[in-house]
Amino acid sequence: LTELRERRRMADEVENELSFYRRMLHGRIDLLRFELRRRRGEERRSLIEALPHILADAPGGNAESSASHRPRHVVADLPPLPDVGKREVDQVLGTDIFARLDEIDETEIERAIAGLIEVEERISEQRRRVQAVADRLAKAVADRYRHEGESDSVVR
Amino acid sequence: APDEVAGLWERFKATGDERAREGLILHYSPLVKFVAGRVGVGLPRNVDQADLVSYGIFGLIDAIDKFEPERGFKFETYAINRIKGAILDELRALDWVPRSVRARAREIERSMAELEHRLQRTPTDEELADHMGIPLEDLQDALAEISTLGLVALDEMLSPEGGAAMVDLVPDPRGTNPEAAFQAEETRRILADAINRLPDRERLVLTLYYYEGLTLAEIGEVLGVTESRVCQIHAKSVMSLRNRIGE
Ligand SMILES: Nc1nc2c(ncn2[C@@H]2O[C@@H]3COP(=O)(O)O[C@H]4[C@@H](O)[C@H](n5cnc6c(=O)[nH]c(N)nc65)O[C@@H]4COP(=O)(O)O[C@H]3[C@H]2O)c(=O)[nH]1
Ligand SMILES: Nc1nc2c(ncn2[C@@H]2O[C@@H]3COP(=O)(O)O[C@H]4[C@@H](O)[C@H](n5cnc6c(=O)[nH]c(N)nc65)O[C@@H]4COP(=O)(O)O[C@H]3[C@H]2O)c(=O)[nH]1
Repeated sequence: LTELRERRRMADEVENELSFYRRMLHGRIDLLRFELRRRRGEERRSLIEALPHILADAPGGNAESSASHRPRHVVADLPPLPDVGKREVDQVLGTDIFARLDEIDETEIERAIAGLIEVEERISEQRRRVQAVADRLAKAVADRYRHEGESDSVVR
Repeated sequence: APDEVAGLWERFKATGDERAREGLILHYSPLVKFVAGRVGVGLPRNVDQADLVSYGIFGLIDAIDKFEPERGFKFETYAINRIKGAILDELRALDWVPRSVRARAREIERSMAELEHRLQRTPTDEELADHMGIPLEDLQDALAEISTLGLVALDEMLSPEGGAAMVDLVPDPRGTNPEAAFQAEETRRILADAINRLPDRERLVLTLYYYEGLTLAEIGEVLGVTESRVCQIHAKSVMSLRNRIGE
């Protein structure tokens, strides 16, 4: 069981890190998409005014029905991010497009969005795979408890 | 390039430049999406995620205004704590838990405290219902009603003056925040002792949820009960824990 837990903890750590980057990418993509609509006259509010609308998730989606998305204990803390700066996701997130938003044109914003979406799709796919591993290990831990009861207390 | 962000910090901290401040808010705003998404887990449907985000943005702006870049700390860690604090503060201030449910929860908690003191252990559902003079089904309906309000909400409901939310007290198996971990060490030990003294079923639900990170559905499969029953047991366990830690 301890070995199962350790493998699960490592899968959770990677899942946590991927989820964090994924949410950063989502925020960035949705902000730039709003800015494009604003420049095209489809939105009247400024980015700052519309922030809650831009960053909130669409209520429910089909998430409520999908079996795997049930309440679980999550901690809202910054995950340990190894090797920051070396990876592709850090490059796309590191650029500070919001420092020079009014100096760049629409095509550059469209290009930035396309680059972010490409990285986001890869990260979401990796996340799905790690979640499948984490869920299998969670099931194995659950089975151990069901068959053997609680051998040693993990609560310390 | 990341040095442009440093340039924003320099300009904002040196001259208070509003445009630099807005650039920083936009650059770090996805952190609010991350925190609001996670604090929102288990909250009831009537809490709008866009509201959580707007409370979180005030926390982010506060963090940007107060941050001192020269001290060499990581802004993201500081910002996430301020964002989380701002959302939880606002959740505690809101009176979104129906009064009747809040009153019922108080009544159950009071009865539990009396029985725990008398029996020196957590009462069974039957003992609790008997003590309150209500049928067992009514008690379980009341627990179900309280638990459907969501898992974080339970703490908020039982301590409106702002006691530490369960989510802040439980050890984070990922161990990301060493300073907070050091401070919380004592609280954790008290919490662990209290959990280990709960009856088997209650202890198992808390262990599997907070320490083994299982979902309510997975815990239901281990115990052989429905997910909503797990939620009720969780609600009762948190109440019992609060009584014991409060002593
Ligand atoms: N409750 C819950 N459900 C989850 C979670 N992760 C994934 N899902 C569910 O699984 C679907 C597919 O997720 P994906 O493959 O990451 O694929 C996602 C992702 O690549 C992207 N996406 C998701 N959220 C956002 C966002 O806020 N902004 C942007 N720009 N893209 C997003 O769009 C795709 C479709 O998103 P959805 O329509 O929402 O559909 C999502 C959602 O219903 C989770 O942690 N919790
Ligand atoms: N092992 C495993 N772990 C999982 C699974 N789904 C989510 N998680 C993890 O559990 C956290 C909470 O998920 P949630 O309760 O659905 O709560 C989610 C959900 O309400 C929302 N969210 C995230 N992605 C999406 C999405 O694509 N669509 C929608 N509609 N909501 C999303 O944001 C909240 C926080 O998301 P994150 O920070 O990514 O944090 C997620 C993620 O780290 C899974 O199937 N298996």
